[in-house]
Amino acid sequence: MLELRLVQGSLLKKVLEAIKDLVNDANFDCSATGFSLQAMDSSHVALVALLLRSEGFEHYRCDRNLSMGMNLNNMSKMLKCAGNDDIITIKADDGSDTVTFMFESPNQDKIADFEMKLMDIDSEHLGIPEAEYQAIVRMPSSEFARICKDLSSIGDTVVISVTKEGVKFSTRGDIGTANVVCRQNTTVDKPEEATVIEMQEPVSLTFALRYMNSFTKATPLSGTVTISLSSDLPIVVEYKIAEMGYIRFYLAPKIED
Amino acid sequence: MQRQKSILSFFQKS
Repeated sequence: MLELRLVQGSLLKKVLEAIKDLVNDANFDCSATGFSLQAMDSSHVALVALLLRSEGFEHYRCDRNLSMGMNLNNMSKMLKCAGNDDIITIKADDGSDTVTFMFESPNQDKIADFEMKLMDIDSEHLGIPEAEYQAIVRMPSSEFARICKDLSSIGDTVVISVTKEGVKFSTRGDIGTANVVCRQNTTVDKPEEATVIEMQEPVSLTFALRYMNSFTKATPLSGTVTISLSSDLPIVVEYKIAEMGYIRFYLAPKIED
Repeated sequence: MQRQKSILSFFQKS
């Protein structure tokens, strides 16, 4: 038996909007730790890891570890039927081939339940080793989204370079080139407006902008984004989900042949 | 010419 009650149901709606275009089908894993997901895109270039910790739910009952295969597009269709202020409860019985999403309006005058068919998904769970990164950049998530969108109108790839001068995003295309440099800036009114650069050593990597733009669909989940870079590792683009966990996107770099 | 690496070349199946 599984019953997870999330008062801030909009979080789950936002999570689905953030990942449904990157991943078609995925297993949601439920354990004492929380509600999690790990999935790759169909071309095995990017990986998304989601964790919503059990403590973040108002009620969290998960009698035994359960993996539920869902089509994310269908799940998104169902969650779009929940109001932004609704409380969302996810329910499943042991051995059932369906999951139920229950939506309660804040004043309890409307209760809806949507039952969705589960699917068997052969997914490969990958071990992600703990790593020391050469550079970690924290910046406003809206700023990062803006840069990725702007650069993708010029080119297909972005070179992200971190030096002591700051973090530089560069692209080139048929019509020309573009460079955006963000310097460390901690003299701001609100902490989420800061750009903080922790650099162990300079690093420069190239990535497909199509994926970066897809990751920025998580922008509504967090005011800040953390970008971790190392020359021999995929980039990590992390959006923290307040008091609940995170959504992390890993993207393999492009390399010179 | 640039080549796109796969995520599977960095992370092992567990």
